[in-house]
Amino acid sequence: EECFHAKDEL
Amino acid sequence: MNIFRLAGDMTHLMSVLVLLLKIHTIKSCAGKSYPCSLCFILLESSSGISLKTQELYALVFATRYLDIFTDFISVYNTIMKLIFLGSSFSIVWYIRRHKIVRRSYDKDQDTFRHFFLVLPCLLLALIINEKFTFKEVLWTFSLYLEAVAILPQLILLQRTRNIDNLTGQYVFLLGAYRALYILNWIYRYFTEPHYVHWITWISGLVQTLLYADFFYYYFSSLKNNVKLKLPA
Repeated sequence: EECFHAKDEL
Repeated sequence: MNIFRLAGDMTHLMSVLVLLLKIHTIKSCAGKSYPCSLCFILLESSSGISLKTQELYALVFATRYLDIFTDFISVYNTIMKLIFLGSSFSIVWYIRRHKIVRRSYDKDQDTFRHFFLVLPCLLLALIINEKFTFKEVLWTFSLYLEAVAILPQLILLQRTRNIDNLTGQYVFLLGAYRALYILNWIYRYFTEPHYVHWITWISGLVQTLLYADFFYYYFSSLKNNVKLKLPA
């Protein structure tokens, strides 16, 4: 979840 | 998604559109048998666009969006990634290959050896990263590279006598987008638990600080209503 969170920006 | 990040993405999109508009203007000039005075100026003077910066940005997006087909986040996210990838590579193609656009590119002035930016960023990404995996190291590399990718463009602007306002607006929008992203990171830090990404934050801060002097000259040229000029 944490990793997913980090890469939600462009 | 928060308003700062949406504003940042839209500003970034605007900067790409301004650049595509500029290239389209140069292209459309060539079609005329007797180029109009504006076209003559556009075709004769250098476009003021640094191919080196455009190539660095294409590399930034290529290494940043490796997960575009593996991790689906949202339609918006995927579409924006495709726009940034498509536009950055097509701008590089235009300046390199298009028979008219490349004439307006002044390669004698755009001499910054961007290899000297790529290698240190890669080495730094290998040393300082959140996780030592292929994707994570390249993602971190793209953050470091984006922070310094504007340098060839800023140096070219110092060498360019008259900066035409589309190029000035392009650089301004490109700097403003990352400044808005900093507001987005502050907002997310205070509203989302364990949202801490030092690497992203420091890279983004360095990137925005590199524009500091440009912003100063850009705003003072607006205020005094004079042509934008960077001191050599």
